[in-house]
Amino acid sequence: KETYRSMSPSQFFYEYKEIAGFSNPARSLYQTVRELVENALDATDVYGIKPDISIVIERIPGTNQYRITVEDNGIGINPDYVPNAFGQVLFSSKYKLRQSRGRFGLGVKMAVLYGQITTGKPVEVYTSPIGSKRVYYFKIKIDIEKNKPIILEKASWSKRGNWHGTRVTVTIVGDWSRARSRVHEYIRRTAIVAPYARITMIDPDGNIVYYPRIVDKVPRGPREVKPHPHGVDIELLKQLIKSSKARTLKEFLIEAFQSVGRKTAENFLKEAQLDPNIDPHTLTDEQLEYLARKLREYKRFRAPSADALSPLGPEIIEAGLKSILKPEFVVAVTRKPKAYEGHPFIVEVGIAYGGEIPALDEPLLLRYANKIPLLYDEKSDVAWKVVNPQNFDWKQYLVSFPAPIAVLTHICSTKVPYKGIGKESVADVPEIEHELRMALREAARKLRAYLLEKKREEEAKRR
Amino acid sequence: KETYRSMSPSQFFYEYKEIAGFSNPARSLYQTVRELVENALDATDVYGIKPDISIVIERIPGTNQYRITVEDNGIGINPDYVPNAFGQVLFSSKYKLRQSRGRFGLGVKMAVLYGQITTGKPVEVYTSPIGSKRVYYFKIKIDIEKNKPIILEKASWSKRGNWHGTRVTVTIVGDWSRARSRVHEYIRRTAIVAPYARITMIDPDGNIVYYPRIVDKVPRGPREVKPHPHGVDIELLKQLIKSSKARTLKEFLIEAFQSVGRKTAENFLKEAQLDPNIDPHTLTDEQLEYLARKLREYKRFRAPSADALSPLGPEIIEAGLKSILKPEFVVAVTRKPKAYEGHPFIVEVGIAYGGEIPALDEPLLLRYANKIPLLYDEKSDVAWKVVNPQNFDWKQYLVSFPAPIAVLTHICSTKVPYKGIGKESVADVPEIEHELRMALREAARKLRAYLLEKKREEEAKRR
Ligand SMILES: Nc1ncnc2c1ncn2[C@@H]1O[C@H](COP(=O)(O)OP(=O)(O)OP(=O)(O)O)[C@@H](O)[C@H]1O
Ligand SMILES: Nc1ncnc2c1ncn2[C@@H]1O[C@H](COP(=O)(O)OP(=O)(O)OP(=O)(O)O)[C@@H](O)[C@H]1O
Ligand SMILES: [Mg+2]
Ligand SMILES: [Mg+2]
Repeated sequence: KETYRSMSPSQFFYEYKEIAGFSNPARSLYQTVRELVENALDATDVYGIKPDISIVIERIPGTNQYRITVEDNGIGINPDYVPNAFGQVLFSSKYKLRQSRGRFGLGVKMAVLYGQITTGKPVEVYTSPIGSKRVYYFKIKIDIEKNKPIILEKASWSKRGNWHGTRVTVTIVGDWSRARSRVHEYIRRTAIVAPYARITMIDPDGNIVYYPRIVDKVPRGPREVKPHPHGVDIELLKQLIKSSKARTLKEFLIEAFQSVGRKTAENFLKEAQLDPNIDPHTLTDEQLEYLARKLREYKRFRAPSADALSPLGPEIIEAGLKSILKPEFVVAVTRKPKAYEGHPFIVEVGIAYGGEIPALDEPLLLRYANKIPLLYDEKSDVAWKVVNPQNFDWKQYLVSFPAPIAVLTHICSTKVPYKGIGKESVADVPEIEHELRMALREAARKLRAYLLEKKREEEAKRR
Repeated sequence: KETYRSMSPSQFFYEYKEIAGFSNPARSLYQTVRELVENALDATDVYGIKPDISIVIERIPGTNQYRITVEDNGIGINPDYVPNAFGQVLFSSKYKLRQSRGRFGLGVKMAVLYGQITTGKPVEVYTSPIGSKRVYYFKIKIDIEKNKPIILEKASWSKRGNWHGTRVTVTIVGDWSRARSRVHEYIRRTAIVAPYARITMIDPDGNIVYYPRIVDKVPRGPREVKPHPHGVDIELLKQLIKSSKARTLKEFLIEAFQSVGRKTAENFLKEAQLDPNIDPHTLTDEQLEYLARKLREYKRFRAPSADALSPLGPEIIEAGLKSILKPEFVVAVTRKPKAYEGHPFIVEVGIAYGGEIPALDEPLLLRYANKIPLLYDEKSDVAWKVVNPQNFDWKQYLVSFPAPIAVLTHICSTKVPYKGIGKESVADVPEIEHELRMALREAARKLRAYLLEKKREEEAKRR
């Protein structure tokens, strides 16, 4: 007499949309802007395109409905994939080992879904891939039960000129008065670490915010890499073997993984006491468990490649901190690439001190992950755990609170260990926590040198 | 040249298992015990059965693998549904408006998946539904690509005696030395609010922990209810209309919703200027948006029914606090049912003071949601936000820190607003935050009365 049923992924994320950040109209307005802007930046700077992003948020008079449009000059979307990209939950071009803001295949669909259930209105998409001669238009809703797109309208026409990119419009119930400051902060913090982007926003109050491009060069984009043997489990091995044409275990290891050349494969197989010539497709579950365990434990694989990453770099961090905070001193540190569970990551920390920064009871913390500004859940983030004066001995660096100090942290990885699918805070994975602490100490040492020097100069003046 | 793909729900939760609490071997061992115990309790006390739960965790010698077995005397599982219950992600008997610990259709599948990918071993299930004459046995793995169960073995035999219930065994890589204290704390805190349950645990160190049944009566179980009109959106309306045989809008409102009788339906339709006789199956999206908005705004629906809830009650909370903390004073408050977005909820708060409680810098907070103990992410939980001395004026109640004080909070609802699918902290929904604060003040006032009285007695003694 118990009734059992299943849910499609779209039904699941509809039921529990608050877990993706769509908890109330104000927060949903914020999250919608985020999801569209993060997709726009992923379609540009990842490919070396200097982003031109425009964001328009208009209130529909007499209602609490908002039309949000984000347009970019990115790579566009092949029209064959547009319906699923906007109408199928868990559909993505970012399910791969390459740093990007998006990763879940969920973001824009949540915005489409929230619009659909609060206003009944579909998403409208214009897109033209680079090199395409046409512009494509779609009006899409989601069949929430089946997790399939419903194409209400589609059209295309030949393109005049060279425009390429994508323009997305969703209409949702929102609350601008409550969301305003966070949305503005999010866009500003996005612009700070993307000085190579031109960003324009028009908000429901009619205000225009303009962040001009101040750097003419996009940093080198990340490149997709193969998995690293330290990240395996039995399932990943099965997936890799299934799609591999290799006839021997040795060939398979060399072809499927990064950091495994012929010599390394031979040494590993010798040490693990495995036959190099066995056909990987014939391995039993027991042998796979053994192989996975040995791969994870082997110490002599080359570290995971940082080719898949695209850090900000000290120049961008220092320039960004200078422009928003107008400090008297700024320093930034970019650590060498490290890895956790086979995923490469780079930690970067910037410190800004004095100048126009007011004296605060705790450091002003500006968190970033894969270039995304994180504005919520600060106290449960690993960056706060490291920077917190209860855990970091700031006095040793001549900083005692209240003090005029801000810290910027950036974690980039092929897999940022977010605590939730709303991408608001990062879990305290030990390797990452350690790197943050090392980076913070490095930057704090330079701050201390500056403060010592400043003290000396002031004492010299006094005499 | 961009490649797009979709993921099944099992692939998605495999890729991002840390978001469900399966982030490392220690945490995964904790989460596995949780998921199995919460299923066992949901199969018993929800149905008025006095729970007998046994938990065995054994380490497989020479490995870091742990075999975890949880057995209960619950309602069992119909064998037709066992494969999907254990082998299909997003499959559940708890997708309904009735308070239960489970709700996502994910928990046991995550444990099965984690075992499968770390040890290669399947889950083993014995079950016998109440009234069934047979015991059923299954050995199951998950086809992660297709999100379907793989039945490796199945058997059944006729039952001797009256046993009913379920026994689940998973084998995972774990880390008992790191997980030990949390697992013990979780079981202890579970037993504290379930004095009607007999719980036995044998751990890998060979220790036996036994919580006897000290209350002979199970609290009244929750009952499934229909949705409340304040919880609607366009999608919910569409789902309800689709499965409704009602021929008029008025009939539909009465039949589909709780709290809507004939008179209420007539008044609502009059006020919303809608035709009571229109066939709901013919409503356009625009009309549905209007209807949803009007239903949410209408002020005169009866409040959501608390039949769907099963609070702990002050006796259980006080007894539980007395037994673990041995305080000199204890008080508990159970608030009246309230609602947020159509979901009924009840907030309960208990305070324990003095006695064997040590003086602490901040209140010891014991959080519960739908009778589940929450042990992680305290600082991002709404309960901490309310109880935090920075937000609550404890001095007004004659408590100044350090002080020997513990606070138990319990939120029960047809939809607890968890912040993540790992069920570790609750979001600060305004209605719930408000009720927590009211309950805390109510309990703190009784504490203050006790402290005043105690002060008077001490001063009387001194003279
Ligand atoms: N502005 C855009 N330009 C190009 N492609 C886009 C754009 N917006 C969305 N897409 C495509 O649609 C896909 C789905 O987007 P969606 O936001 O749902 O998921 P995601 O970005 O891959 O992951 P996440 O859920 O983390 O945001 C993307 O992977 C991308 O291929
Ligand atoms: N010990 C048990 N006794 C009876 N039924 C069970 C038991 N364990 C699991 N089930 C059934 O299997 C289903 C799936 O369990 P699962 O833990 O995956 O999801 P859930 O409990 O519904 O939700 P959650 O993901 O929040 O735990 C349950 O809904 C229940 O019907
Ligand atoms: Mg996205
Ligand atoms: Mg469960």
